[in-house]
Amino acid sequence: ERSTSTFDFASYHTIDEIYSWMDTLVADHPDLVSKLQIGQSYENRSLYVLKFSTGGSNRSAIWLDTGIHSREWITQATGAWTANKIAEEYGQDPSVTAILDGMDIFLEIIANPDGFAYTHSSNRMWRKTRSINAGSHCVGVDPNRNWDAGFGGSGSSSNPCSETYRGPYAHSEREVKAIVDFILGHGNVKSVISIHSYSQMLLYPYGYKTAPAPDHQELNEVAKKAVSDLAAVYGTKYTYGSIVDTIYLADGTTIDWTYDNGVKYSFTFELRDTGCYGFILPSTQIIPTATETWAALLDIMVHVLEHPY
Amino acid sequence: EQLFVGDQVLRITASNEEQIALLRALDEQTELQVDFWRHPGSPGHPADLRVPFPSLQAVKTLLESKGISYSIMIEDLQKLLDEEKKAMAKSRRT
Repeated sequence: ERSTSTFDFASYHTIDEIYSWMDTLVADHPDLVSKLQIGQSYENRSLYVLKFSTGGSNRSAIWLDTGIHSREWITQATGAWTANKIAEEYGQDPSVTAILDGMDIFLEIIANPDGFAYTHSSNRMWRKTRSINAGSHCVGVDPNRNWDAGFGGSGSSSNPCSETYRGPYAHSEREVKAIVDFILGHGNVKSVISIHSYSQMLLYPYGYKTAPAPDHQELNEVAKKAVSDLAAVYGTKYTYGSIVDTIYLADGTTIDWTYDNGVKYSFTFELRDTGCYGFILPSTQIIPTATETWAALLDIMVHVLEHPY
Repeated sequence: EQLFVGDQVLRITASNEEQIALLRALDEQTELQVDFWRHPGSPGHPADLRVPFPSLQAVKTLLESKGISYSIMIEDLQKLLDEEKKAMAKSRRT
């Protein structure tokens, strides 16, 4: 008999193993966790989202996604650990309990399933989707340049062979469109947290323009506290700020689109970097990374709960 | 399955905008098949670049000739991937 207690969170897993474990999580917490299918990938894999809800209809919600860049395995692994943590802490931890008594949480652990499967079977370095590009021998679109927020600008590439290829048009990727449709259809998503790796950053809009976001000051304060609490766990230092100020001009990113579509608390993480491995982080790093990230996630989620809009 | 034997990941620190522009231009040279893991941002911030084994000499020569400092973050990428695979297999057996 399987149970969530036999799943090894300290190891990397294939998509089949993670999808199978998701069913176990749902079975172990039937009153809290359910699994939704929000669409299908280019190669017809299911796009699954875990819904954590204590009831109510169309409650305000927090969206989390991990692994939109498939090769950043530490993110999917952190997603699985986080899902389990949310389920285990409800009724135990006062913050998690308060959040889930007032809001729903949606978590998409494998946001780019085709790419993820491809990293396991054929090319561990694969970052993009697996859609075929007409007129090019190069495959895939960068799903974090495909959103309709400054789409097509110089902070992304028009070359299908580039790792930052934006795609033929905004939301051309099924994996992106599914999230767009879900968030717009839901209509009450108050926070989006998109998790990547690596380089230890907590970022907020904008990436496609240098103008500060209208909520810049508040987002900056939230980020400051979150990275401070993250650092308190193992001393891991994060930088924070807007995408454009902290990294570079980046067009068509997830959180710019969510922010422009009314989701005030839009953040993106770049998880742990030991300086030795890039995104090939050894699996021994999964639990420490997820544990410290949890502290920051909880800060953001509590802030969202306490600042309704 | 694509292998990455001898590929290295270089951590490169550009000291000015000119060097950053040069790094960005590397991305456009499709024959080198380099892959930025971390894109060049601003001077003083590291960029990480995976360089396939056949392009190593050309890339390192270019960096050195332009005075761009770098260190080797990953000596042989495939070795790391083999260890990762071994760890996964061990976990699955357990």
